[in-house]
Amino acid sequence: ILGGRASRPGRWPWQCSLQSGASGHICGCVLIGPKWALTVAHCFEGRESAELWQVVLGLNNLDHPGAHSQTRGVRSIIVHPRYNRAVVDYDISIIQLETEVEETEFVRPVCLPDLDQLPLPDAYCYITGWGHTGNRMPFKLQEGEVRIISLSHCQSYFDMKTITSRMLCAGFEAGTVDSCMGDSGGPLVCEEQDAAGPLGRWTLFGLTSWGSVCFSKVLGPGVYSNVTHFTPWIQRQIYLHTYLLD
Amino acid sequence: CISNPCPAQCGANSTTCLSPPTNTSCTQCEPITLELCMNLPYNSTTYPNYLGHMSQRESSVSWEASLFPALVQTGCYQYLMFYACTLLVPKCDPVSAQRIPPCRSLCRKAKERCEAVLGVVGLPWPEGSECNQFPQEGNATCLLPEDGIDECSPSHFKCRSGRCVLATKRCDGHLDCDDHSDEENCGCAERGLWECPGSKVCIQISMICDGFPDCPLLVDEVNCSLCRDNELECNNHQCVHRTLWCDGYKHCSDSSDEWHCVSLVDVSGWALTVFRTGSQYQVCADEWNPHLSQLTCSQLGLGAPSTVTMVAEQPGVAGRRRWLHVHPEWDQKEGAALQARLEKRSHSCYSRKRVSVLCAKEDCGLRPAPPPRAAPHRRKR
Repeated sequence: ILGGRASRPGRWPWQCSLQSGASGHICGCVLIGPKWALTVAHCFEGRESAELWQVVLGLNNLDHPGAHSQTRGVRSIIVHPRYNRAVVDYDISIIQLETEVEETEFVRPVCLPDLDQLPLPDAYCYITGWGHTGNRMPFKLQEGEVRIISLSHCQSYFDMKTITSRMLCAGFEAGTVDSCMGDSGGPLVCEEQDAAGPLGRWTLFGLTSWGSVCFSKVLGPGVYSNVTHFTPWIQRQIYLHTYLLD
Repeated sequence: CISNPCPAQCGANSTTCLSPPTNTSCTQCEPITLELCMNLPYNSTTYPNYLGHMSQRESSVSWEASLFPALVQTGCYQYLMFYACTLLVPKCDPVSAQRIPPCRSLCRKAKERCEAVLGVVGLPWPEGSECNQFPQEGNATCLLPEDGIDECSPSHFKCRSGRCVLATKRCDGHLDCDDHSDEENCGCAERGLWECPGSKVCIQISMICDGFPDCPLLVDEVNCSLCRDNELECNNHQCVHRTLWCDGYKHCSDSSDEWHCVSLVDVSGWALTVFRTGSQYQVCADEWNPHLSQLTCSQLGLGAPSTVTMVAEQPGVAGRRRWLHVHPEWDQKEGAALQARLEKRSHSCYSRKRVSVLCAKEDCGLRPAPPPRAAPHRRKR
């Protein structure tokens, strides 16, 4: 995360780290149920085999997992069948964990949005991850507040790259707060509000997907997979993989 | 790698390793996937490139990958895009797996003609493209534009006049080509696309009847199959016999015969309703049990049951209802969905009561309360 800050342990209990062998942290992921997490499809390019991966939850410092962390193997990886590597479209995948997580203060799922629930342009939401901060890769989980940007406005930043309805943009024109390399698959969450103010319930609207080279001179918003678009697909896949007999 | 072979994960085609050797320090030819450079007279590349990028993914999001296509529109140099691609996705020599550089003269022409254009908007010429690093033609193998090289990248539209404008500017209602050719022939068909009936949206032909709706009102996914009367249409337009629908087993290749089989319908309580053989059924309470209530809510993604009631049918209505009963071996079907644990029977429901379930949605999206702070240190503003 560029322009963010280190987060307090337990503040983002749905954030997880997708790790592979000696490489350690590769991508972020998001817990959505006791046995289910989401990440982006591009994290699995060339390594779609479940046994290569493990998911670490309840983690704040990558270097010191601590007593609150839980590690799970991966039973299966479901990459969206329409994932398009060139356009980075349909960039989403579902991770089925080997065993259920134990829900604690540090490990809790986030809500999926309803079928037609989208964050409003100019709403302020949060991104988190262990990705690049512009001068280093951090050990502590970083958080940053970003503003939701409409698709049409977002397209103007990415003249040469198509912004599809499967994408969501958030950030700032000056790129002051943005996700970066290593944040992929991590959450963009917004707190539910009513007229009286925040309600204390957080919903997952985006998964960090792509953008400009975040610490280069080219600035602009980050692009996230639009979770609302995929909610029916996610629910269907979880149901099929849990209950359906072959 | 000088004394050792390349790491195994580099693959059999890897011939050269970078120094120092690491698990990823392998060079090999790979197909070009960078959209900007898909129309080059070569189709394989190797990394790192001449701009220091380590992969096509890195190139695709780089500053230069945005800069060069924008610069092409100015028409500053006919072969600018070709030159840019020799830097972004260098040609890979199939024998040595080494990159082949652009010739110095190509670099110099591009820089001479286009650097000043960039300067007008205050941008520098890309770093790392110093021309002296490239060989002069004749001294070594290097790349020069050949006849027939496309001046525009695949992300550009070529105006009749020969100028390149961004493909996103084509048919956008604004004149971008000097000869206005970007606003001619703007129908979907002329662009090799399919027009969604009832709207002006164009989609790729491969998206018609592929099981994913892309047009407004889903019109790209209608009239895609001709199923017989005893069949139902899968989401991907296969036809599957009605009796196989919602039986707990996958028959459509996309599993869609097992979607939306169970629902809770709000009719004087949340009536458990199951779709079977093309019709809606209610569930007889005769052999219902708490385990099945649990399964119902869990399968619907709604957490745990909060209220389960057996609702008596009103006289005069029950005769018209269709019933599903709990299968005698419902507990033998490990991990199966609710619909697999129910069956049709010849007789009606003895109790004449149907199952009604209310589920309590699972908690999500809540963070633990922040730890209390010691009051004396609190500073109000």
